[in-house]
Amino acid sequence: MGCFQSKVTRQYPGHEDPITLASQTAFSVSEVEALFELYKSISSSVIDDGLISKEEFQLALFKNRKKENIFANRIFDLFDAKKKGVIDFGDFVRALNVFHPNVSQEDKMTFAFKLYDMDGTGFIERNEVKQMLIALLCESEMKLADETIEAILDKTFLDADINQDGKIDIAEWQNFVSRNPSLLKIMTLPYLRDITTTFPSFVFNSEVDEVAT
Amino acid sequence: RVPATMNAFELISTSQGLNLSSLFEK
Repeated sequence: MGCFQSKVTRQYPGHEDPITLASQTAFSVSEVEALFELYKSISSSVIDDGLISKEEFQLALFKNRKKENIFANRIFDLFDAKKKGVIDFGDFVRALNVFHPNVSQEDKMTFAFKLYDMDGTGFIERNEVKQMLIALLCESEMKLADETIEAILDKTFLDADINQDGKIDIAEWQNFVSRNPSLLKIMTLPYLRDITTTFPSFVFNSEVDEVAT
Repeated sequence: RVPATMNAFELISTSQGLNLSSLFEK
């Protein structure tokens, strides 16, 4: 490429080469380019700066930019790997990669652990689970008696917290998830298998020689 | 109705905020 700076690089700060991204992920080069079509549309939905802000992420998830949701916030924070307050294209592809059907259950399990370890202590603590449970109940307008919430937490921790120290470590989480595989269902997006069909316009915007795809 | 025997993570994983498939809906 020499000194040539592509239009894409100038318009999209942090835009990484599709071939490099494909080599780091389960995506093919064409799939990375199709994801770029999705990225362009999300990152220009509020401010056309080539980066995804939290507001744009919420808008894409809920079709409503004002909707606050602790889970969406947590996902955003995990996607924002460089902790810049925005998601660049490389972050976007690498984070979505975890949701690819071909990625190992081990990687999905680790990502889910980080997701639920809201305070980043290396443990999923009872108060974090309670906070998430209450947020879910509010979101879905379900009302549960305090005793029921405590009973659900007791049951969950009895099952998951093997050494009964009041918090779930990564080994306990791994064990718990292996006994409850449905918990990782949200970690797989079948859409990612057909991403080139969903965003066929990538073909017209491709910057990569066909040979490389 | 949510039975008290339900696992907390099963409930949490039903959050709309964790369902990234909506990112792909145009």
